[in-house]
Amino acid sequence: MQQGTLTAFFPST
Amino acid sequence: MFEARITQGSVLKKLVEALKELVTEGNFDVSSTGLTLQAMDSSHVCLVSLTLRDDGFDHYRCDRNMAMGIHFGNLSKILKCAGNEDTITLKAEDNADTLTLMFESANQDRISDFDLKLMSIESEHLGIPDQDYSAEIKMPSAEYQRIVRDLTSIGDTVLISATKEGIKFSTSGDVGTANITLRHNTTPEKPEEQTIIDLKEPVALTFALRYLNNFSKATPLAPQVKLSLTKDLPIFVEYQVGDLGNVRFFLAPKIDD
Repeated sequence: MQQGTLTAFFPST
Repeated sequence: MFEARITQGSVLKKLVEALKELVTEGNFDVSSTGLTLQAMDSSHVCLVSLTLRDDGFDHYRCDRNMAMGIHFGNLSKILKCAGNEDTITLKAEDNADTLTLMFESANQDRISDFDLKLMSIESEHLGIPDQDYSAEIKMPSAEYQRIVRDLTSIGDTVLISATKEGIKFSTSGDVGTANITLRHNTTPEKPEEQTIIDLKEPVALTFALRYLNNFSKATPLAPQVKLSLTKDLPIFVEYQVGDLGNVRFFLAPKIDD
């Protein structure tokens, strides 16, 4: 399994 | 002018100890409503969000919004010089390049001040949506700490599955495998010893244990921790810090190749 990054889930503001 | 005074200075010491290994630096954003911090670890896998409300402090004043760039290792060095019973006051002039920390002993016979050099930090701010989670688990923070510590000695990742049977933490490694299941348990008289599972739908996600273990450094801040899970979304781990605010951790899941 690969480690996801948070920026893939939460938009940058 | 920014000024925030907290009688229970040990809370600040514990907060910084909880964060400093996860994030090396970040901005304390101060405004009239309080102090917040949002910072990601260097690999952008997890995020720490800290909220300390103005009314949680014994005295709070902030005339204009400021972002104070903090190196947490350095802040920790200074806070280690504060006694556990000390009152701590944070102070900064507008546009200051230092943050002053003043420590007063309980009987006022020792007063010290330290200036921490501030940094200029370009930080990326993420919008975390308010949402309903499939499963919310409140449990004693010491129990969470024990589970992730024990499992870290067996494996690198943990599968957390929430079903109506309970919440199961599973891992495997060279040693073998491990499964720990917690059931809904409201029998303890003290609310902080209860385990409350609020399940809307079953969910199972895999996470790196290293980070979950790191979040448990916040254990001294709160008797309970809340884990929130939804399919294909980061886990949300929250500690309420008394009436002062909260510290929240978000960790991206492991995803199938």
